[in-house]
Amino acid sequence: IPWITAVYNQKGGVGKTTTAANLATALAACGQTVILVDLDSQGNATTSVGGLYNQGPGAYEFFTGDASLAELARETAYPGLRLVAASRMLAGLELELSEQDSPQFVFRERLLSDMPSVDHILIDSPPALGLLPVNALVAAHSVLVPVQSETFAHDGMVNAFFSLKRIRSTFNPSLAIHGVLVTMMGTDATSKKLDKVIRSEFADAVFSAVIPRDIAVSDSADADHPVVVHAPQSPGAQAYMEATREFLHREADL
Amino acid sequence: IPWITAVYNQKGGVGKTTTAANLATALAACGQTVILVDLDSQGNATTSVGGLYNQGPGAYEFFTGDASLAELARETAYPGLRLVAASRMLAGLELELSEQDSPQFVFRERLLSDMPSVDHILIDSPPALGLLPVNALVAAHSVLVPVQSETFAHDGMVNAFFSLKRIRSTFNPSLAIHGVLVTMMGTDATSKKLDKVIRSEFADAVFSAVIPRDIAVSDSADADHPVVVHAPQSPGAQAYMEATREFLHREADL
Ligand SMILES: Nc1ncnc2c1ncn2[C@@H]1O[C@H](COP(=O)(O)OP(=O)(O)OP(=O)(O)O)[C@@H](O)[C@H]1O
Ligand SMILES: Nc1ncnc2c1ncn2[C@@H]1O[C@H](COP(=O)(O)OP(=O)(O)OP(=O)(O)O)[C@@H](O)[C@H]1O
Ligand SMILES: [Mg+2]
Ligand SMILES: [Mg+2]
Repeated sequence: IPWITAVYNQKGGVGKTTTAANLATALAACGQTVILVDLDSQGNATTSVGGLYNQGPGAYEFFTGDASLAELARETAYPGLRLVAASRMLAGLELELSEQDSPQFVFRERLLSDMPSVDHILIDSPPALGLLPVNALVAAHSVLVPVQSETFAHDGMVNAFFSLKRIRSTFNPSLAIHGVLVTMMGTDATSKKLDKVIRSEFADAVFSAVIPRDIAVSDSADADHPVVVHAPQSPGAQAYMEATREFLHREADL
Repeated sequence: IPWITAVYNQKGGVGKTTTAANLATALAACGQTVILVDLDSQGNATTSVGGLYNQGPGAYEFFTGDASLAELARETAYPGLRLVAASRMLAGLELELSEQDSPQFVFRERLLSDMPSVDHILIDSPPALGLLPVNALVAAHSVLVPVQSETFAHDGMVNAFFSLKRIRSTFNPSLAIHGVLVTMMGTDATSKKLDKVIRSEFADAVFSAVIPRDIAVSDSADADHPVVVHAPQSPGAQAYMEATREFLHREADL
């Protein structure tokens, strides 16, 4: 049975998509079979692994029950990694779900009725705590919380963990914290201070791997490749490879 | 009657809050009377002008009709600038609104019933196109769209303008485009290329003022001051002052 991880933070622009795409690709490079699911109607995870946004069935059709996750998962250029792509239809899905009974469980129910035989399922979500991120958190075994070492992102951590506790107590008691990953780490004093503050507040939950701010990462987004493929020797790519190894170690303990 | 501007982009982390806070403070410094409204339950706009998050009535109480905007607007340390603060209650507001008739018009109706006598109302919203950003766009005379010169943010512009057209045709035909403001501009080739692409696609809508990526901006967030106050000689602050002058020029033409 696959291990399901939701990448979540309601704060915008903290590196959720960049983390989901690079982790998925690096896990596949380590020989794991992975399905990356893009629940964000912006479709950034889809394009970041070279997928086509808004073309053909994908995550929306999984919610509506038109096909199983395995049927919707498309091959990518990276062996072992398949993608369930985003489309513009996802933008209206939250409203559609809110009219159903138990709207928080739709993703999980569909998955349980036809579980794909892969090692990992990674789910990227939009910012905010709407029904799509909630569906991902309810279906997941663990949650990975990317955070920038910046003030607003740090302030948001309190709210993020507040929401995770509520999800755990009302919908998914077995949701484990896979960890907190510091991203876009700067070299300035404020960044370093906030990294320390985050580590003192969240202790062992914080990955020792830290993703530096690295031009190669934003360049790779422009090239429609994850940085671990586009610039494997770059500091950003090396850090994501290290974070992936740590991700697997942590999973063994969950 | 005040000029109402919504700061909007469904892409996360593009500088919506930083732009709303600095524009509001700089407008006040130019002698305008301003109310900054924080509709994001994360409360970043609230703290960035030194306000207290989740303490006392604010934006939530405006929606529920408990008090007028003028009554809820708190003094800040900056003469001419008052704040309608965010609270955690905003997180549940979208669901509450969705059960009402014409949920998109609540903010506008409340405002029309008791319009404060100030020059400007600026509204910061969370990422995504939920009912709170929609309420801001329906009540606004104009919309300011911050965008990073990065691939995902650029990709998101198509969706953002797609949503704005829909808002204009279904709810608020007089919503004008105040402009597109490029933020966190880097000095690398990809940033420069994307800035050119954005200018070729959005032409005159793009502000000539460009906000550079500047450590002083993220430091100011940590000091609970907008950068125009915290480090007025910094490149970031100077650019926000220039953008504010351009904002006023553009408004005269709308
Ligand atoms: N380590 C890094 N160094 C430099 N740029 C980065 C890094 N990680 C991410 N970025 C860039 O920062 C921006 C935000 O990252 P990303 O879009 O992955 O965040 P997100 O949390 O998924 O955003 P959203 O909230 O909109 O879904 C993107 O333009 C991305 O290319
Ligand atoms: N010009 C700049 N230079 C450096 N850092 C900046 C700049 N503008 C904003 N930032 C930082 O980038 C991060 C994102 O900015 P901000 O929070 O204002 O974006 P947002 O669009 O409001 O995010 P959200 O989608 O979560 O509401 C913040 O940590 C902020 O301090
Ligand atoms: Mg994303
Ligand atoms: Mg914000």
